[in-house]
Formats: sequence, structure tokens, C-alpha cells
Amino acid sequence: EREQANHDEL
Amino acid sequence: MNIFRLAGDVSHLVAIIILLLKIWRSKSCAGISGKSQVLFALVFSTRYLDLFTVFVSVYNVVMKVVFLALSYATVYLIYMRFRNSYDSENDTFRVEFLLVPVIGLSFLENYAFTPLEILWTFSIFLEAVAIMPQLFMITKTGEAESITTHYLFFLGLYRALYIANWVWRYHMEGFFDQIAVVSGVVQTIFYCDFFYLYVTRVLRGKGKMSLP
Repeated sequence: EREQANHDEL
Repeated sequence: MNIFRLAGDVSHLVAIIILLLKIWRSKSCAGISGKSQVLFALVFSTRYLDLFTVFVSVYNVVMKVVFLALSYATVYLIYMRFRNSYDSENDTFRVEFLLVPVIGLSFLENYAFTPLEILWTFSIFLEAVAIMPQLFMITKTGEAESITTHYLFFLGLYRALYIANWVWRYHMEGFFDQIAVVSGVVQTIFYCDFFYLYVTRVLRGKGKMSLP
């Protein structure tokens, strides 16, 4: 799977 | 954090407050799509579950709690407090036509096949189409009160600013969230038609925005 598991945007 | 994202979040907050105050002060939710507001509450509920799992920042926590509280308060006012002014004959968009594809897509396209990630992806795709019942209602009634158009303007502004935020983050941090960006661009495109009407009709002092 691609990155971006921690979402820091609302 | 960058100025575009901060301005976008503030614009989003302003939109939500404009709508909530309009309903509360006019004691009526005429012309407002309750379905869209329920979808937005669902967007926040499925996206902000990470309040219990990760701590990003105080700002992040505060804004999530505020968005959740205000969106549920709006739904409460529409369906409970001022339900006799709810325009159900015109709020007839079939939300299942939105939910089924969004649920299907969030299982197909996600970053990780885990409950939190699938719910996050669901909330991203759902937010892109959550305004459809409201835009459909405006085309059906053929008009929108100016306050409702200001609400839609700030929502559209929030999305446009988020695109600027992603451009900024891509160049400054090499950050690129493909799912959020693709979905966000689609969502912003839905507002373009409205933006044109808003500028040509509402800002020209016509008060109400009546569609051709």
C-alpha cells in the first residue's frame, strides 16, 4: 500500500 | 501547517457557523437540505475516529471536536428543533445513490485495508458528494436565500484553499495524498457552477440567487 497512513489534515 | 490550510479550515468553520446561526436565528431550516447536513455529520464521524487513536496537535483535536459538535447541532436543529420548517418535499435527493458507490470505492481504493483507513477513505469520498442534495434542492426550488449561498461560498472557498494547501505541501514537503487530492478536486469542481451563479447573481446585490 502507498504511504499516508497518518492523516494530519482535517 | 500553512496559511492555505489554516485559511481553509477557518473558511470551513465560518461556513458551518453561518448555517447554524441562520437556522437558529430565523428558527427555520427552509431551503436547507437536511440530507446534506446528515452526510456532513457522517463525514466527520467516520473521519475523526482517530481522535481516540493518534494525537496530531491541540489545534487538530479542538477543530475536530468543534466540527463534530456543530454538525450534530445543525442536524439536531433541522430534524428535531425546527422540523416543522424542514422542506422534505424538496429535499428528495436519493442519498443511497451516493452512499453505495462511495462505500464500494472506499473498499477498493484505500491506503490500508483496516477499519480506520477504510472509514477515513469513505469520509473523503463522501465529503466530495455530500453537498449534492443541497445543490439539487436549490435547482429544484429554483432559488436559494443569500445566507445559504454565503454558506456554499465559504464551503467552496475551503475546498479551493485546500487545493492550494496541497500544491504548497507538495512543493515544500513533497507531501502528496492521492486519495484526498483526487477526491478534493472532484469536490471543488462541483462548486464551480455555483461560484459562477454566486458571483453573477448574489454579489450583484440580487439578494436571492434564482436560477435561470
